[in-house]
Amino acid sequence: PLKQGTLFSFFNKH
Amino acid sequence: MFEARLANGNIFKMIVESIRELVVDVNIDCSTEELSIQCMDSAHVALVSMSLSQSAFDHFRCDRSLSLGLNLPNVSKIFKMMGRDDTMVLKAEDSADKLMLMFENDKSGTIADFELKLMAIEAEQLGVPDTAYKCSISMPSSEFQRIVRDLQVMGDTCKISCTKEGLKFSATGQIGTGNILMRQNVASEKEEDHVTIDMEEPVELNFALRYLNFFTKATPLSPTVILKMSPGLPIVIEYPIEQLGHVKYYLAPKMEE
Repeated sequence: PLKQGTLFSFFNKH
Repeated sequence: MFEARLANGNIFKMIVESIRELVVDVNIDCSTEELSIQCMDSAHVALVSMSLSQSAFDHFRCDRSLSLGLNLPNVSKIFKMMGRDDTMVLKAEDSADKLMLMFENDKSGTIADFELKLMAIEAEQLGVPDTAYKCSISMPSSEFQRIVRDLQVMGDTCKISCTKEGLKFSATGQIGTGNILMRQNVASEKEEDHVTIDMEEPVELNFALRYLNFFTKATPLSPTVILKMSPGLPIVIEYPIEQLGHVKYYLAPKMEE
């Protein structure tokens, strides 16, 4: 099964 | 003082329409160079980045950078009252507690004005690195819209794979599997009908079709859409607004657990 990632795993918070 | 006049007010209306299904409250950031928006959907799966250069405007004055906190459902209601050929004027004081919107039409001689209360919105800002992507595809935005709309009947997830063969969109569900392959195509005289595929290495990623469909609300803004992908990274789906700006969407991929 595929799991939906969030953008926090890829981009840094400012 | 912030003041901006856009002869083709419809562009701004289309920008609002391209975002409003993803987010409710947004900050429009005004600087001397541009109007810009960066916001995420509530699930933090998708990010919208909009920029409209001051050169898009007939008149643009921004003495001090400011953020206009807007509720998009309310803004959308106001824009429903804008005529197709109306000029739009935006005005705000530096204190930025309200926004004045004016829709003017020289032909009919009408001027509509609205005052909208602004909100203080705490928004999480993300640093999006400037990445060199392994695949970059340019295609007609209407084709992309049709593909992601049609594939919804097959399933919830779309596998997008870019190979030497072309760009393939696939969806699998209870009734079976559907594949739509786009090959490079530069035969047409009209450049906006071209499909160009720039591939350094093959990439295959899975995305929620629901989100891809939200993004196609930007289709009226641009005849062309640009898709950028790298293995294991969010896809970038960019709608250029002439030479004046863009609406870009970033969508996190679905990964194996």
